[in-house]
Amino acid sequence: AFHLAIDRSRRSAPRFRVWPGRSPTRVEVLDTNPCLRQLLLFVDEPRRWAAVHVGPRARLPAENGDLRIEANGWGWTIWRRPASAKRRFLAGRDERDLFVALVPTACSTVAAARSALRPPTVDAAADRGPVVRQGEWFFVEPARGVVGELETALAAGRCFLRVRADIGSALAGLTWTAGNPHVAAELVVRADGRTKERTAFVRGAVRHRDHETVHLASWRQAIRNAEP
Amino acid sequence: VHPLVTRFASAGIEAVVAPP
Repeated sequence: AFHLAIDRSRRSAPRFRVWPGRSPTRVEVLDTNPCLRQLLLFVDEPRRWAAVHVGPRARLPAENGDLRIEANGWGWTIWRRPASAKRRFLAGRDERDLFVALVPTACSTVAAARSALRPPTVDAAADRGPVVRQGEWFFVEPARGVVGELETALAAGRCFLRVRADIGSALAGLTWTAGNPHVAAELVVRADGRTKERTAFVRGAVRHRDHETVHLASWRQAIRNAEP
Repeated sequence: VHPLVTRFASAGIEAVVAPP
């Protein structure tokens, strides 16, 4: 099966390690952007299960219909199958590290893949103020009146302030999620009374192991990219 | 050199193809 990993085993700079898979799996580079140092990868392969063996201390992803985990005596066997036969990945360099992202729509250029990963809510918020990004998170100016309402709710004790909190797990309502955390100095999660939809607001420094720290002087809404 | 490695290199990205 096709597999793409970021290899950090050497002492030098990290690099991609590609397992192209056997026929009929097909892997092609659709587009490259040398200025951004990013490329768009197309993978076409049958929806079949493939096993990856990881050590006992590996971080495990969550199980779902396309992912199963078994103990194998030494560590874990992760059984995975692709969600669809044809997939596109945007891969390359971010500010200071390598990344790979599954692109949610069919496209043929790096530019189109980048805009497909940017949620429409981020584009809408761009009219209100500059958008700050750190990896897969966008920090946008909240809609008019939202910050005032947030501060009123905080003062009245209707929501609570978290300090040095992981944005992804807080928004998902979990104590822990896979991947390195994006840690916000101040974070508030609010749930809509009717739809139960959760919204995260962050302020101050946002830190991540692989990214430059961003500093948010005022409350910003945190929106994750559109990666499935 | 694997063609994928060449394509990655043309985008300025270092990659290796894992042995089978």
